[in-house]
Amino acid sequence: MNIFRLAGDMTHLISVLVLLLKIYATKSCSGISLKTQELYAMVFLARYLDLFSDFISLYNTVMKLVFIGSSLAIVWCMRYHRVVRRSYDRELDTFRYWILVGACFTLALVLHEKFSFQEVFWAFSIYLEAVAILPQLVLLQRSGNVDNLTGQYVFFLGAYRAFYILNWIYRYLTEPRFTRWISCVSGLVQTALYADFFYYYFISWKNNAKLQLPA
Amino acid sequence: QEIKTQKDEL
Repeated sequence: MNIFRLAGDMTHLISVLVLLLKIYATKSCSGISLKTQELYAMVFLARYLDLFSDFISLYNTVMKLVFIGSSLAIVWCMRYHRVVRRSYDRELDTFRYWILVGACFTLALVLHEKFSFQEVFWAFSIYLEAVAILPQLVLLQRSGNVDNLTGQYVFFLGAYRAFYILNWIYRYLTEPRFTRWISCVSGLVQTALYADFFYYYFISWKNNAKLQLPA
Repeated sequence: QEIKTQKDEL
């Protein structure tokens, strides 16, 4: 564990807490893409198949349970909670994400570290996470003004993978034979997808204005 | 046996 990875995990945890706070405090999920939340639930379920087979550390196990539990809870809340579900922007959140799921799974069948059930699903989860934010970014552009908590949620979600890139550079420099090409390339693509969001987020922060994404 | 690259990251 290094400071970059810890910062990345904490930033990821903060993004989940901000989202839970928004939904719990405002009893509303307006501006949140259910499709991105469902993609993230798939990412965690596919990635943490080794949850019960490989014990790495208490930290690792606890964090996996937190990410799986929170993503499923948010999906449940947005689908079935009688108050929250009313504020879901159903007509704006129309990204056909099964194309993404199919493409990532096909890619994982071709490109993986080892051709085993667990490794293929792990690679699938890495590729899927890289594009999971797309429905959310599309929804933000369509829904115009973005409330603060939603903006912060997306910001922290994007920042966490940037910390992971620093972590991979650090590990590449300090650990012999450390290579995680699948994670690195995917992580770069994932962070790049946030580039324009980060730009408009910074502008809104500098001008102390509401976050506005151009339609 | 090839060591399974341990997935120690989240």
